[in-house]
Amino acid sequence: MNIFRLAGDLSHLLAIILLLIKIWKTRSCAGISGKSQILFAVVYVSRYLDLVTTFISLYNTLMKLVFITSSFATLYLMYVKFKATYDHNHDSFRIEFLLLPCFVLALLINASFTPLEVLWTFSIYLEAVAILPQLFLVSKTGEAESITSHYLFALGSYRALYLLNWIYRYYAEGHYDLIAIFAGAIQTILYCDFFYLYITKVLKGKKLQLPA
Amino acid sequence: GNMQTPHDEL
Repeated sequence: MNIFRLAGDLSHLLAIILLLIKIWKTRSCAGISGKSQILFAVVYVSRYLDLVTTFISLYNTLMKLVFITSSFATLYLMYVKFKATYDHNHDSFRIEFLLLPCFVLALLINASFTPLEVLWTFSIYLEAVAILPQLFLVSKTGEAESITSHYLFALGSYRALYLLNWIYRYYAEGHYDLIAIFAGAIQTILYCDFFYLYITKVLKGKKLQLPA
Repeated sequence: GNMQTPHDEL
């Protein structure tokens, strides 16, 4: 554990908490992509199957449980409790176009061809692109509430911090995982446009509004 | 390089 990894995990946790707070306080999931949230639930479940096979640390186990539980709580709020506020007309991204290619890629490019490892690899590829339905929704509506912007910023920062963690681990421990690094870089690149808007608009107190 | 399982990150 190093400072970048810890900061990344905390940023990830903050993102999830911000999202739950936004939905709970406003009693609405307007502006949030249920499709992205479904993909994140798939990511956590397929990645954290090792909860039952491998013990890393108490921290690791607890965080995995928090990520799985909170993603299902988010889905419950969106698709059951505040279903009426769900923006499904704008949330029209076809997630099978992400799920299938990620799965095929995981079958082809993985560290070892075992069920758990292929699912882990699938989750890494899928996480890289899971935010696309959310970014698509923001681009369709042309705007995002400030708390949604903070959520996206924290969620994007998490993998960017992991990139620093991987650079650190390469030099400090000689550890690297090319699959995670490659996917993490793609994931971070997808947020760049949003980061730019966040820094130039939201941090200056303006609403995140895309140019018409 | 070590492509290691178990994966120790989140």
